[in-house]
Amino acid sequence: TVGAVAWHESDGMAAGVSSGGLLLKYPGRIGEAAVFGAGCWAQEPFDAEQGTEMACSISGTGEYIIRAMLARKLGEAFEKGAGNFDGDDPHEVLHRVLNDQFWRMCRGRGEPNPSVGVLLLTRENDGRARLWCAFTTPNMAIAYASSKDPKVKAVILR
Amino acid sequence: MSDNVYIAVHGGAGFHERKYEKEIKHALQRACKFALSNLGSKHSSALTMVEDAVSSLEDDEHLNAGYGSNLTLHGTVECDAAIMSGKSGCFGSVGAVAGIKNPIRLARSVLDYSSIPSPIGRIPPLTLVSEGARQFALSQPSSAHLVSLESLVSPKAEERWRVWKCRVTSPDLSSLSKHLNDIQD
Repeated sequence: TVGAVAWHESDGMAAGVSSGGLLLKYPGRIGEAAVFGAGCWAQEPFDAEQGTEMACSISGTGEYIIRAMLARKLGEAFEKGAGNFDGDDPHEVLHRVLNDQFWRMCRGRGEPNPSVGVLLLTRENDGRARLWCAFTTPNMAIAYASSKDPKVKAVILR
Repeated sequence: MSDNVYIAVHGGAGFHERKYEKEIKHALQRACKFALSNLGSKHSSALTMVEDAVSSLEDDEHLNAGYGSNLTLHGTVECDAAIMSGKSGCFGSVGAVAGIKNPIRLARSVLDYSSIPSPIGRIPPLTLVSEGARQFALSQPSSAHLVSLESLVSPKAEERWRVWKCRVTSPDLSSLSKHLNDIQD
């Protein structure tokens, strides 16, 4: 699975994901990368009071990510009201959604160790973009750059 | 580079073998550079940056998407891809589609198609799958071009498929499920 998140002054946030799926999968099986609200999400609140601008791209065990509607769940967690977001740190939001919601749902379905990786881009009210990455797998490969700092940094997080 | 932009990519959460670490990092760097290369053009946007970055990653054989994807039980490549705009909330995706070089570009075509008002009030699709997605690609002038099914099978993916396919028939299935999950991306 591969993915990207981006912010551009012309159209704000966007997210994408693409995957060959699981090795030896049944022909016709689709994973989170094909499902609305599961593999990627991008949102722009009407105004800063409504929540945080964000985009995320997700990788992992597709069936559980689809059941959790994980990408949309993350978007809702950054909305005021709906996701009881009150400006807390994106690290806390990630921890809450992955631990309390996703992990618990998987455990409830007998999956003790679900694989999931999230790449998340948020933008603060002061215009600064911040990049977050959370994963439960042995590693996750990421890279990032900006117009201000076009030298690409690539790292395999372990 | 005039526009004010940010781009980030990932090569999957899972198990990246150390011996391919350099190739994987190069693939991720190429994707970011490609996404930044079109800035300043009138088509420059976050959506186009995401589409360009992901299509670059799909072309790399070390990553599980596009060329070099994991193979199905029958030894074929079937891909999923999705793209979403934060400003408009528009979304497009394809699922279990075969013979498409860059599935993300086809997903973008589905998204763009959904923003064209239908003269007969037809509700545009969020997602197209399998043969229907291929037919849609044929009808779209500029989207992901169709390729032969075999051209998306990389030698490495085929080798990995052989190793694990024959293990599926091995008597000790329990060991398979534990390790098979560990090498998915």
